[in-house]
Amino acid sequence: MNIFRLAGDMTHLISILVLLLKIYATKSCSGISLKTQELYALVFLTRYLDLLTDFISIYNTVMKLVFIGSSLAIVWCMRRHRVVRRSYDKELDTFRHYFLIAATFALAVLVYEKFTFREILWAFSIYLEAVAILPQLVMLQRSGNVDNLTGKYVFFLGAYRAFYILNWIYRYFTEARFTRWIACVSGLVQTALYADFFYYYFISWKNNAKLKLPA
Amino acid sequence: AAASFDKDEL
Repeated sequence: MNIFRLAGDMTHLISILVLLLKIYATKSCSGISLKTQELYALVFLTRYLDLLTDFISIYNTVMKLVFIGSSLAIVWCMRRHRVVRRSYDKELDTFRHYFLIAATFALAVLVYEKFTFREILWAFSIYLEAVAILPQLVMLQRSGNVDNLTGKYVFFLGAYRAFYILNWIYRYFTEARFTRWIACVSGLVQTALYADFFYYYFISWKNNAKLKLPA
Repeated sequence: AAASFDKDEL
């Protein structure tokens, strides 16, 4: 564990806490893409298969449980909670995310580290996470003005993988045998997808104005 | 044992 990875995990945790706060405090999920939340739940479920078989550390196990639990809770909330689900902007959340699942799974069957069930699902979860934010970004552009907590949620979610990129650079130079190209390339693509969001987020922060994404 | 599944990152 290095400082970059810890910062990345904490930033990721903060993004989830901000989203939970928004949904709990405002009893509303307006502006949040259910499709992105479903993709993230799938990412965690296919990545943390080793939760019950390989014990790495208390931290590792606890964080996996938190990520799986929170993502499923958010999906449940947006689908079933009698108050929250009414504020879900179904007509704005129209990205065909099933294509993302199919495309990333096809890629995982072609590009993987080892051709085993768990490695294929791990590669699938890595590729899927890279594109999981697309429905949310598209929805933000459609919904025009972005409320404060939603903007912070997306910002922290994008920032966490940037810390992981620093972690992979650090591990590459400090650990002889460390190569994880699939995660590195996918993490770069993932962070790049946030580039324009980060730009508009920075502009809104500098001008102390409301975050607005161009349609 | 070096777990074949050496994914120690989240």
